[in-house]
Amino acid sequence: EGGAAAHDEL
Amino acid sequence: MNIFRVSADILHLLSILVLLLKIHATKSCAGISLKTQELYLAVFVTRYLDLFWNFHSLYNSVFKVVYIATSSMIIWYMKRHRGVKQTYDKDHDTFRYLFLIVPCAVLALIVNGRFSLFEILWTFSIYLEAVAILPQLVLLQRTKNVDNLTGNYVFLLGLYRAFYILNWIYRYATEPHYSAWIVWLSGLVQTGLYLDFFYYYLQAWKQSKKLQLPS
Repeated sequence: EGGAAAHDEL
Repeated sequence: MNIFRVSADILHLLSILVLLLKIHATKSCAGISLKTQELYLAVFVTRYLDLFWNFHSLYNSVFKVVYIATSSMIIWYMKRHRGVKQTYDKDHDTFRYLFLIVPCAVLALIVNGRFSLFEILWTFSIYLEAVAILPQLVLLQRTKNVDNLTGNYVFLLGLYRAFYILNWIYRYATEPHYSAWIVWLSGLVQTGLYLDFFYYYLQAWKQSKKLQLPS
């Protein structure tokens, strides 16, 4: 997954 | 949440406050690229669309609102404020931002985590943020003499994503299944664009001289 884990960042 | 992430967000906020301070206190936006500010507003609006239905934390929501509000305020100052808009360096701030927006949009359509409207807009915002500083860097290069507050603004803004890189390393080491390579690569590019500027900024700081960029 390219970026799903970073959705909790700004 | 870790110390790197919090430091990064505070640095980002500080950079914006320094810029607002410069504009408000000196009533001048000389050396500031309106193109870059408009790109940042586009970044924030496309990334934080989920503000109303995706509640993650109060921390995140407050920052999202603050980023959208402050970048709108900066643009308002530069375009509408009677005194400030006259100091805008229109003739030097000529970067064609479609050259950034179109490739980022195309790339977001091709390379994304999931093919859905909000995921693509979010990915677009990640790509666009990486390169949004370019009009500002070009403007600094053209005007050469950089005033203190503008120099500090760009420095803090560059440092912010560098701290995110530390946060990603930390999270990768401590959280199982934490992976976000689109964000990591974009963040590396984003920070990389500042390396040249960091070099001259730190040189000037070490010699306590005014920041001057070479041609």
